[in-house]
Amino acid sequence: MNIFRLAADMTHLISILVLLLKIHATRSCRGISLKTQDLYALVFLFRYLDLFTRYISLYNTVMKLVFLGTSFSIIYFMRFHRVVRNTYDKEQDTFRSIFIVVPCAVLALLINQERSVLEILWTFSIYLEAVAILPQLVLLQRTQNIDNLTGNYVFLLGTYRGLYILNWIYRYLTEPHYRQWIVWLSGVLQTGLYVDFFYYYFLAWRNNQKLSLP
Amino acid sequence: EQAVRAHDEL
Repeated sequence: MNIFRLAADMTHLISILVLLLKIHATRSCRGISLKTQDLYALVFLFRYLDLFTRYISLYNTVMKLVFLGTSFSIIYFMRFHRVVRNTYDKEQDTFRSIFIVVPCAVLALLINQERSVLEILWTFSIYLEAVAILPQLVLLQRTQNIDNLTGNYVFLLGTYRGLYILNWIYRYLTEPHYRQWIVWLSGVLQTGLYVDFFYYYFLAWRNNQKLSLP
Repeated sequence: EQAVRAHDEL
């Protein structure tokens, strides 16, 4: 494992901890899209099915369990916690997940590297992760006064995928036969979706203003 | 082997 990959995973982990911190500290999930959280849970669920079939490393297993556990606990808080669930902006969180789930499923069936159930579900999770942030970005655009923790959560999520690109470049240069164009294209698209957000995030930071998306 | 390589990432 290289430094970029470790930094990427840690950034991903920190982003989730920031979201959990927001929920615990403010007893609110205002500005957080439940649709995006549902999609991430689906992504982790399908991608980590190999927990039962393939052992890679202790680090790998522990991280997978942590990502699964935290994503489902976030959903639990947003749906069922008696205080937190009342702060969910249901009326604003209107993105139709079906419009990204179905195309990703079709794409995974058509374009994959191996015709097996596990591999197709894994490929589906790669495609779905690339676009799972869309409901969150739409909700942010509709949210007035995005709080710091929510802004930082999305910023860390974007940074995580950006760091993965550096990891892929590093692996491409150092490992023979490392050719992962499905993952690369999806990852570049995923990072690209954050470009607009990054622009306004840095603008707000530079001008010492509260973040808001036009 | 290629599939295994992709699967070692999170």
